[in-house]
Amino acid sequence: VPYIIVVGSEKGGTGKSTTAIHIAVALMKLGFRVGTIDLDARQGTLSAFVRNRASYAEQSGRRLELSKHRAIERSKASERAAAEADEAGRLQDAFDDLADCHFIVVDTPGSDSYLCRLGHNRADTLITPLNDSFLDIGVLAQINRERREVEAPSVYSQLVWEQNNQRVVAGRPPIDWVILRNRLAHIEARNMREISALLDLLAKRIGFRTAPGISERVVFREHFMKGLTALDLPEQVAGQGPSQARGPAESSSHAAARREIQDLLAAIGLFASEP
Amino acid sequence: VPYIIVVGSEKGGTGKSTTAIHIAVALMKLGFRVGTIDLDARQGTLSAFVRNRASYAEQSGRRLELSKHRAIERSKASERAAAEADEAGRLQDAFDDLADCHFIVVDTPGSDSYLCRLGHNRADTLITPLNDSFLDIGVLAQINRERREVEAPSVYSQLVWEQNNQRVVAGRPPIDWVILRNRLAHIEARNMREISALLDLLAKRIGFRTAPGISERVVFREHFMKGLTALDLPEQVAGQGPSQARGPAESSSHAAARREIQDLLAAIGLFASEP
Ligand SMILES: Nc1ncnc2c1ncn2[C@@H]1O[C@H](COP(=O)(O)OP(=O)(O)OP(=O)(O)O)[C@@H](O)[C@H]1O
Ligand SMILES: Nc1ncnc2c1ncn2[C@@H]1O[C@H](COP(=O)(O)OP(=O)(O)OP(=O)(O)O)[C@@H](O)[C@H]1O
Ligand SMILES: [Mg+2]
Ligand SMILES: [Mg+2]
Repeated sequence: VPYIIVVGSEKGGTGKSTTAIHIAVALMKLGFRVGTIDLDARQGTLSAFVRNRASYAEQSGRRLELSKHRAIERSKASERAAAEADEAGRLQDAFDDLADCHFIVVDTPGSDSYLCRLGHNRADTLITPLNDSFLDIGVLAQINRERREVEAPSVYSQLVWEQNNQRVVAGRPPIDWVILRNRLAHIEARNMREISALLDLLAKRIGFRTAPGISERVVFREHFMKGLTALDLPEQVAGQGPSQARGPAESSSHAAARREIQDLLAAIGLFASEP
Repeated sequence: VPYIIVVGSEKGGTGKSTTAIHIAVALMKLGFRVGTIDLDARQGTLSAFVRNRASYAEQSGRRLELSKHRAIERSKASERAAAEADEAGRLQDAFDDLADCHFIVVDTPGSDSYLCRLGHNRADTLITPLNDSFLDIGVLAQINRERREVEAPSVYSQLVWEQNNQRVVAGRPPIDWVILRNRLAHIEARNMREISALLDLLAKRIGFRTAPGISERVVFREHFMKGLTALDLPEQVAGQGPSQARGPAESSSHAAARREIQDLLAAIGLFASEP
């Protein structure tokens, strides 16, 4: 039975698709069979990455691991009950198609929808990326302005609790909810400390744990059009001869990027098993 | 008649709320009466900022300019036509309430909705923030993988065109669509050049112009809980005595942040008129 990793948050642009892409590629590099599901088919960042990767592999002749991919569009039915039945059916079909995978990585949109809630319900591990910003904290809870206490859980936290309760009532394991600080600055001190202290306070109240963070690095986005990640890069990026090879400084950021993704996999507890 | 500035994009987390906040405060500092409308009331970042600002002004005794604010919830009616009539009515009420303002700044969610489309229809100027990333370019157009040509406009570009057409057919001025590069890195070179070249290509095809960019600066987010921006900061931030005052290095980032916001207002062409 595949282990399902969902990347979700109602806050936009925190790095959901970027995280889903890097986890999927990292698991494939370890030799696992990986399925990917895009529940944000309108924007389709994950689907575009998978397409770019397949097309680049074909064009360049490079042997690249490819995930088995399914994108689920929102239903066009205007009557709510019919739309929900349509979405539930198509999502179930996708999980059935991917039943032979070791892992399934699911990307979700930065907004609330029935399809998105269904996706959260299937999460063995839920990863919620967060920027180091008070604007992002609001997706977890409303904080008292003096920042000393949680006034109320957010609508998103309530959504996760609700899906978790449904799993537990049905005798399934609870969601392992992991908050991932993303796009960490390399130098900022005070703001990071304040956010870190707030997250510690929230972790107990809201019921999540935190993973080691991921820094702001251009390598996490610059090879998107070729469907490549830092995990693919030790080899020469096609189109660059030895003379255009990166300076040592760049490869140290690549190495650090690879380590951050590996630390994330370890924090989720996925390193234990080999395929 | 108020001049309406809408900040929109279907791509999440590009800095829509951050941009709306800074434009609103900058216009208030110039002495204009400013209304703010939050069409993303579920997440409510702009509404939280306005609340935080009012509460901090009260608590600290500081005289801070405050906008006249309205948040518009999505309709709960399950039948589509009824929901749309409800949303259109409440949005019109909000514009009527703010009719005595010089400017109205509208923040929108990072997803498609009827309310969001209505908001775009009212835009005299539409500002679309964008991160310097190939993941963000997809919100404007699907690009041929070799990055040399536009394969198709995105669903969001088509949405803007559609709203623009409706305005023109009704004899109203077209939308002035401005793309704002946001969270610019301070050092990255190659990635920025590639994005910049792509945007130049897209500007003609899709029909927008670009404004000078805004850099990644912690000052754009660190005082959110007090409802303050870099534009408010030259005075001592309450709670910090002279001995804890910022080092000179921090104030140079504040000064640069203020300049970037002023450059943005100038690029929109708002500097011409005083209240
Ligand atoms: N660690 C990182 N370093 C550098 N850039 C990053 C990093 N993580 C994400 N980004 C960039 O931040 C932006 C947002 O990331 P992404 O699109 O993955 O977020 P998302 O949560 O999937 O957004 P949406 O809500 O639109 O689905 C993109 O431009 C992406 O390239
Ligand atoms: N120029 C900047 N410098 C530093 N941080 C920034 C800047 N602009 C935005 N941010 C941060 O980036 C994140 C996204 O910004 P913001 O929430 O304003 O985007 P948004 O487009 O409104 O997101 P959503 O799609 O969720 O509505 C926030 O954490 C914010 O603090
Ligand atoms: Mg995404
Ligand atoms: Mg926002």
